[in-house]
Amino acid sequence: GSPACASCGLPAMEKDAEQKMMIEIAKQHLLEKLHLKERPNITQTVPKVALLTALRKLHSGRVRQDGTLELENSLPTKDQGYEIVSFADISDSDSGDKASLSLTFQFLQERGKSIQVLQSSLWIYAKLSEDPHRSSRLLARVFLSADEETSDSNRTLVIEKMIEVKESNWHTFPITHTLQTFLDGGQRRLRLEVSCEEGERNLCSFNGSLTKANQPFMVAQVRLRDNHSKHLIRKR
Amino acid sequence: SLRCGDEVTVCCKRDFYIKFKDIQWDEWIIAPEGYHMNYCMGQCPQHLAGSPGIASSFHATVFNQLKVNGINTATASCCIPTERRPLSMVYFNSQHSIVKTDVPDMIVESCGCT
Repeated sequence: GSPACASCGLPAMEKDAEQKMMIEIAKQHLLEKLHLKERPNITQTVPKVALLTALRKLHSGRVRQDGTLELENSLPTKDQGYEIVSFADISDSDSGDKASLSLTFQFLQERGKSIQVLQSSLWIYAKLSEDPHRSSRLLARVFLSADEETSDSNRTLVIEKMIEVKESNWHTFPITHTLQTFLDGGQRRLRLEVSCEEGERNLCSFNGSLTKANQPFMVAQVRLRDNHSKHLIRKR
Repeated sequence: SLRCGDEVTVCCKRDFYIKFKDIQWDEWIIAPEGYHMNYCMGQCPQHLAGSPGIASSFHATVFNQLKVNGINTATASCCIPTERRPLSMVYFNSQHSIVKTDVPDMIVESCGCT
């Protein structure tokens, strides 16, 4: 172990005791820096393949041969920033006469902390159109659903855009403003509905037949907003 | 900057690495695989004050002025980090979202005397 600490008065410790103490200090240090009260308990595991797909989309990491992740530093910013990937709770819902993909995201904001959304996008995997006579482009729409009901009257169109359906592929839908408005409202459940209607089919619906790698998710780049500085400004 | 050996006398950096798998934290920390919580330890006798590398700090300047003027200071110089770098982390938060962040000043690269 180490000799007694001349400046801080810690007594000499056995090597094991010192190792244990250092590990506890490291744990507390990491949790404090990540603004976590305790280590998260992961009860449901996200399929690794979906995880790596999402992280690859984050453009913030290279996947090594052995499947582990090599991280790259983001651009240094004054405030600590976060990039978040959130996998939705998924269900297919009937809105009116067409089925649409219903995604629910859960958020937990610490009281007194507000979040600034720098950018956010929804990643949806659209399947290949099976009808060769159809146009290769399709109108995809994302709605914000006010609450559990999915009747048309409670939905607000967030974004619509034409997507290519000649092959199955990923498509992104920018929802920065939607997410910012949602977080500013202090709500906890964000419910989005995605419809890519081709006749009776929704090419964006996610069901068991697709591999877990194509699970829809949201990516957000956020920063903790410092309300205190706003007050300072007012004083000036 | 010196790297501590088994016998620590003068200010140096002690390497300390924790593998998340060893403490079952790899369940929620996706990357990296561990944390270099290096730290500084050892003595800073007066003739080492301000070495290496942080003479530009306010404290070192004051100490040096006092020394030059032969005023015997009662305070000792301290062994502190002189270089640090961020730690990039990807982890699950309590909502099972995946978060990536760069935590500034998490890894001590070198140590010196104030």
